[in-house]
Amino acid sequence: IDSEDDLLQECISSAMPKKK
Amino acid sequence: PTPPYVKWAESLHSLLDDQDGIHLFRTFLKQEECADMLDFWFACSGFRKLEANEGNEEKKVKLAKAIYKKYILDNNGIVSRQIKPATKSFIKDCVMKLHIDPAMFDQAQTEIQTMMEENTYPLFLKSDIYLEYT
Repeated sequence: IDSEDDLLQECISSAMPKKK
Repeated sequence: PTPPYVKWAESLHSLLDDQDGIHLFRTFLKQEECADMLDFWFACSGFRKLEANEGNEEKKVKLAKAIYKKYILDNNGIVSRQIKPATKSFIKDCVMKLHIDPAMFDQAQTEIQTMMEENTYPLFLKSDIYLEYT
């Protein structure tokens, strides 16, 4: 379950804009 | 130059294109108990982006299942309640039959986006959190 959450978190972060 | 928070008021997309904007919007949504809507929106974008990496099938399946389980399966969840039944059964079908497609969450993402544009985003621009920040 932990790894599922990690995967989701990683996915969400990957879609966020990078710092300017 | 235009300060970022002025740009945030232009459109939901300008807000979601800025890290500080996202952070503030999320704080607001958390207060309204609907931060999941924003997380789901980004999860859908992230899922679509995975397409570029071939040989990632197992990860895609795992992620599609995780998104489905966390945001759609529970009918009482804030995201699930905003998505049309037909859209939900389409996603359920994709997950069950392992028809994993980069666009499988697109419709659901659009529905959540419309909800934010019509509802939480205008409320955010009038909120104390935003006004204090500006």
